[in-house]
Amino acid sequence: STQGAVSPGPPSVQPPWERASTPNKVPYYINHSTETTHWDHPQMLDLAAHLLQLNEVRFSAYRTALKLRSLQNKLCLDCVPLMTASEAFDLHGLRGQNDRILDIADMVLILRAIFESAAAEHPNVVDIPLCVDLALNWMLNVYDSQRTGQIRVLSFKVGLVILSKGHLEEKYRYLFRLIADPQQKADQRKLGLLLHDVLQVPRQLGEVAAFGGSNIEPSVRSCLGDREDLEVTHFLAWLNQEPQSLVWLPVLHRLAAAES
Amino acid sequence: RPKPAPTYRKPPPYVPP
Repeated sequence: STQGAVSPGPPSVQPPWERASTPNKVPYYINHSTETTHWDHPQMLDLAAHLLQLNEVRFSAYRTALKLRSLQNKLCLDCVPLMTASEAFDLHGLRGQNDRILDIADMVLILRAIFESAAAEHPNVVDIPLCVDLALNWMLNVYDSQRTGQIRVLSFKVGLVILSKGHLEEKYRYLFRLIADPQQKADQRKLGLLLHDVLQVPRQLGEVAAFGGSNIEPSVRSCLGDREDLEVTHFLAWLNQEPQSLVWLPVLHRLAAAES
Repeated sequence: RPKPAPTYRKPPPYVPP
């Protein structure tokens, strides 16, 4: 592992904390005071403690939405418009590359571009090194718990877009476009991959049981019905019924809209 | 009651500076 200087720019942690990397460049955090090491950034550990307190909230969709809103705020993804994330993905050659594997350097490059753009609009809110490290931390927690240092492009895009700023239908349409073929249709396999990646988000929050568990087959069957493949209108019609497996996402949007 | 998702692999052990 490499302790000490890791990436250029100011560090996102202060003593007694230090950021280091494994041989496959996965960041981890050293606490010299407690002499411990952690995959989670110290501020992610604080956030996790806050999210545990939210377990007292009774209703599962509302509870999950509160957790997601806290996460969105902490990671400053509520300052990242969906288009900003989408443009960053395109600029880094990720369009149509769902199965390509991203390594840590790729992810950091894309996250940096995203948060530099967000910081231009919200300079007093977005701390770029911190946001990059927290977003990377969250994405690895959701899609690379074994810390191999690799995430598929589809998963990376889904994880960021879900928490980005945008209208609910905009997110739904974007998610569909990720799996649509040139005829704007998606098959059962691709729908399954998409729903699997979407459901990893509440799973990481300990909430997957509330939304039907991690088996996405019932959701795939419910969405497709008798069809062999899916068009965007069918996908939107299904989502507008707020199926149980995904109801946490429209509830997150209602929660955010209600804040004002 | 919600359960945390487990992380199976531990980070590198602590090494004093």
